[in-house]
Amino acid sequence: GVAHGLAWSYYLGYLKLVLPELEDRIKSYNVSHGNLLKHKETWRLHILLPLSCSIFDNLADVDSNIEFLDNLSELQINRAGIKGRSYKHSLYQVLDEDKRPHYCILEYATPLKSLLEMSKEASAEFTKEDRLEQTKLFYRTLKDILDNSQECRGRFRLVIYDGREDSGKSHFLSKELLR
Amino acid sequence: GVAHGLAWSYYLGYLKLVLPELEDRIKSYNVSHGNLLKHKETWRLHILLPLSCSIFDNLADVDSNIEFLDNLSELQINRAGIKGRSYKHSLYQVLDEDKRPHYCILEYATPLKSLLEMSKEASAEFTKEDRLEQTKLFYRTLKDILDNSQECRGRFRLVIYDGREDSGKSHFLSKELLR
Ligand SMILES: Nc1nc(=O)c2ncn([C@@H]3O[C@@H]4COP(=O)(O)O[C@H]5[C@@H](O)[C@H](n6cnc7c(N)ncnc76)O[C@@H]5COP(=O)(O)O[C@@H]3[C@@H]4O)c2[nH]1
Repeated sequence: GVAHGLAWSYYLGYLKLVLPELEDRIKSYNVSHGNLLKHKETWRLHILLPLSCSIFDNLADVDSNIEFLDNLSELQINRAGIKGRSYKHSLYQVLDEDKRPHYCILEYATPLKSLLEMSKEASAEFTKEDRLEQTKLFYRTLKDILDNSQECRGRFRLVIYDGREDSGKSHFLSKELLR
Repeated sequence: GVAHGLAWSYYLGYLKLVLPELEDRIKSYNVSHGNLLKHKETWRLHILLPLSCSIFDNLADVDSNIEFLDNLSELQINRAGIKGRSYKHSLYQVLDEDKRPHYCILEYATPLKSLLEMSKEASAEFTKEDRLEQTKLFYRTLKDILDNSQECRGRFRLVIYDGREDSGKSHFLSKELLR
C-alpha cells in the first residue's frame, strides 16, 4: 500500500542514514555552543506525526512557545548520482509553562506532507478517508520498523497527535514535547 | 500500491519543487562558468530509471565516459520543520564515441533505491518479483504525472533502460544519454 512504501522509504532513505550520525552531530554542536543540549534523553530526533497531516513549514506558527534556534552541522553523502547530498536537522527552543527554555531536535515526518498533497490532487485518486487510514498505517509501520532497528535504537521519539488541536491558544505541542 | 505512492511523493515532494527552479540555476551556472551548457535542449534533469533498480552512488562506476563535473547552486527551502532544507543537482561531463565532451544534469530516480532496499529487507515482505512489477508501475505513473504537469513541462527527460547492461565495456549509458 501507499503508506507501507512511504514508511519503508522514509526509514531506508533517511532515518537509517541520519539517526546513527545524530549523536556525533549533537556532541560537536555542544562543543561549540556551551554544552546547550545537556540531557542525553533529549539526544533524539523528535518526529512529529499529526494524524491530520497538517504540516507547517514554520513551527512557530503552530505554537509560539517553539522557536527555531539553529541547524546542527549537515551530513553530506554521495547518493544515487547526487554528489554531497545534504541532510540536516533543526534545533528548537521550547518554552515550558514557566517560560523556561528547553532544547529539542524537531521535524515533521515529511511523508505526511506527500499524503496531504496526494489527497488534494484529483488525478492521484486518493480521498481524505484514504489519507486518514494511510496515515495511521504509516505510523504503525514506521513504529514497527524503528522498534526493530538496531541502528536507530534510542535515537528517535515518535510524537503522534491529532493535529487539529488549537495549539496556538493551548500550547498543545510544546507541552506534548516536554512530557 | 507502493509504486503509486512513491511516484506521487517523488513528484509532489521533489520534482514539482525543483524542476521549475532548474532553468535559473543553469543560467547562473553558465554566467560563472563560461556558458558551459550551451544547448537549451540539455537544460533538463535527466532522470535515470534502470528497471533492475541497480543504482550506483558514483556514476563513473557505471560508465567511464561519465564523469562528475560540479554541482549547480543548491536550492534551500524551509520544509516541514527543517530550516533551509537543501536540494541540489549534479552536472556531469559525458564523452561521446569520439571522446568529445557533452554536459548533462543527471541523477537516478531516488525511489528506485528504496524499492531495491525494500526487496532486500525480509520484514518489508517485498519480493524481487514485486519489485520489478512496482518499478514498471513507478515509471508509468511518474510518466503520466509529469506529462500532465505544467510546472515540469520540458524540464526533464526520463531515461529508462534495463539496468543490467554491461555499461563498462559497451558505454551503454553515455550513448543512451547522448541519443
Ligand atoms: N535526488 C533527490 N534529492 C533530494 O534532495 C530529494 N529530496 C527528496 N527526494 C525524493 O523525493 C521523494 C519525496 O521526498 P520527501 O521529502 O517527501 O520524503 C523523504 C523525506 O521524508 C526523508 N528525507 C530524505 N532526505 C531528507 C532530508 N534531507 N531532510 C529531511 N527528510 C529527508 O526521506 C524520504 C525519502 O527520501 P528519498 O528516498 O531520498 O527520496 C525522496 C522521495 O522519493 C529527493 N531526491
